Amino acid sequence: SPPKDYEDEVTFF
Amino acid sequence: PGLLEPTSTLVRVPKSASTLGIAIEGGANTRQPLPRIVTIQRGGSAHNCGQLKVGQIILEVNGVSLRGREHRDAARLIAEAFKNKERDYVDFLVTDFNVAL
Repeated sequence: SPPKDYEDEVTFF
Repeated sequence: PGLLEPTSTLVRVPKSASTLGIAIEGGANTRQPLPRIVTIQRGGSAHNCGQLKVGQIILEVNGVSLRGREHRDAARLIAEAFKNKERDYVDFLVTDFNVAL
């Protein structure tokens, strides 16, 4: 899979 | 406060729901070097607490600094703080100023 756009990483808790 | 002295606030979030109910973005090595709150979900512990706001920057979790932590590392710290059964709350040190202190 292509590398993630790290800048746009969002995590929900 | 002056621009060089951003205010920070300690917010204690009781674990009043089964989820914390926030989303964060950013982390070290991104253009948002400290995690920023982007969502507060209704019905989650953070929303119930009423003191966290979208846009706030999280400086510390339970006294542990998030400075220099990449997104995944910061997220793991927050998730573990919520999961930790030894405390029925999570302490967040937050600031409304979008600066990398």
